[in-house]
Order: sequence, then C-alpha cells, then structure tokens
Amino acid sequence: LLFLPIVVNTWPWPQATEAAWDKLISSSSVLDAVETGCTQCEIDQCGGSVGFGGSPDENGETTLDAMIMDGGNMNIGAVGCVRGIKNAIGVARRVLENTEHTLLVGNLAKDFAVEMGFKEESLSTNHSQQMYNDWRKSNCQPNYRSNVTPNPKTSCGPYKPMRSHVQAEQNSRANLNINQSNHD
Amino acid sequence: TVGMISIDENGHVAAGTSTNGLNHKVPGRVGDSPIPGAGCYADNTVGGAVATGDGDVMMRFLPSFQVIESMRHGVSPTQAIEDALNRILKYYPTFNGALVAVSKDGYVGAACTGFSSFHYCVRSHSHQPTAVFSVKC
Repeated sequence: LLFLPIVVNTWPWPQATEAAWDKLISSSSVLDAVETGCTQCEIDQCGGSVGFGGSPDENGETTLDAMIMDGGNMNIGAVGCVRGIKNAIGVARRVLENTEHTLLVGNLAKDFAVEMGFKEESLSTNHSQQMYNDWRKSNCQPNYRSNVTPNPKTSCGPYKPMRSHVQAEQNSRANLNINQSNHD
Repeated sequence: TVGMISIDENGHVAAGTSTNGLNHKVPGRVGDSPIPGAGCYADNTVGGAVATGDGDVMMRFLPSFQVIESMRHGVSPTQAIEDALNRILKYYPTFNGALVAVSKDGYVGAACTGFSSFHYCVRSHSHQPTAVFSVKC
C-alpha cells in the first residue's frame, strides 16, 4: 500500500498524468482523475492520436472513441465514432453517470452529448485536412480495405466487394505504419 | 490512445481510454478503446489494465480483461501482460501493441510488441513529478 494512490497512463504524456494526479488528490475520486487526465490529452491532442484534429478517416473526418470504467461496481460508460464533440471521455462519463447503458455510438452519441450540455464543433484542423490531402495524393495508401475493387493497394475508392476471394490461411496485417502517432 | 488507470489510497480502481483511432480508417470504424475488456478493464479486487496499439486486433482478444483475470489468479502484472500479448502473437505474428497494468497494491507492469520500445507514465508519492518509464519490445 506504500505505492497508493497511483496514476498510470500509456505513452510519454506526463501532462495527462499530472492532471489526473492533481484531480485525484483534490477530489479523492478515481473516476474524476481518469476523466481529467484523458481530457487533458484530448485538449493537448496527445501524439496526434488523441482528441480533435488527428487520424482523419477515408473522408477526412476525425471521430473519437472513449471509455471509462469504475472498478468498484463494474459500471462503464463508452462512446464510439463520436462526431463533432471534442471531449469524448466527458461524454463517456455522462453515459456512465446518466444512463443505464454502456456504449453509445455515432451521430446519436453526439446528440446525447449535446443534450448533456457539450458543445458541437468541428473536429477537423488544417493538420488533419493536410493529412487527408496527402493520403489522397498517395493513392489512398495505407488502406484498410480488402477484397474490393478497384485494388485498394493502388487505387482510391469508391470500392465494391469482389465476387469471390481467397481466404488467407494465416492472418497477416499489412504494414499500416502503426506507431506512436498512429494507433488505438 | 491514452489509456489511464487511477487507484486511490483505499484501493478504488478506475480506468479509461480516449482516442481518435487509426489514420485513414474506413468511416464508421471503432477500435478497441471503447470496448470493455479490450481498451481497458478495472476491478477493485484485482487492479486495472489498459491497452494501446492495433485496435482491430486487440478487440478480438480482450487483452485488458485477460490481464485482470491472470492477475486475479496471482500472476504479476508484467507476466500477465506478456501472456496476453503472446496469445495475440500466436494468431497475428506482426501485431503492434502494448499494455500497462497496475495491481490493487500499486505494483506496475508493462510489455509491448512490434514497437522498438514503449513508454508509459507513473505518478505516485514515490514518483514525483511523473516518471516516464520505457520497456523494450
């Protein structure tokens, strides 16, 4: 117990850790600490992989996923593919606190967030738009589509499914450049 | 993704994640971060675990849940993480990912695969200001 209380997070983003720690000490709430720490990363756009203005999808849009879990009662609040709301972990906390559900997704999660008082605003930035433009110029590479036509390894969409395909015997993920700035 | 675990002096555990996912994903795609047991898991009687990396793969194995269950049976945080990663690597040898776990007593473990190294942050009364640790994958 000499090690408690404690805050730990993935990746070298100590500003998030410090924000969570300060909240834990001041509020004694582990949920508040996690929400505050993750919110700090959303504000700081940690590594480009958290918050607005990062990881544009095939259409150039940034969407956010978040989850918060209470280890005392196994209650969970989560949101997936949320559009237009910067504070995804805050919305997840509202799912935990203000619903009997676990996971809300997409446009309807955004509607829930707005109902809960969150501001709707664009998640795109000049940086994310440039990432999208660069991806289009490089023939939409890397690309997560498979068994579609035209060939997703060389061409942009729109895509249609191939009528048949050979099932790979072993799972092999293409080199998709998953690293500190591109990951879940 | 940022994955975060917080434990207070009474052993109350919370965990969370937040991410914008992978670059150039198919619209509508959701990764492991909002999936219970994948992106994170917490249990006051055991501790907490968080994951980061290739979410499409991780969400098929629920590694955070597996780590908590291994720790429940007395396995150390680091060993529990290595077991969870090895289970994924059996099916996806080129998988990229990392996990961090904290026991209910505050013991921290981490392991990774596919990256050259992985960094994580720890803040406690013994680590002030925040310490950034690195593990080789």
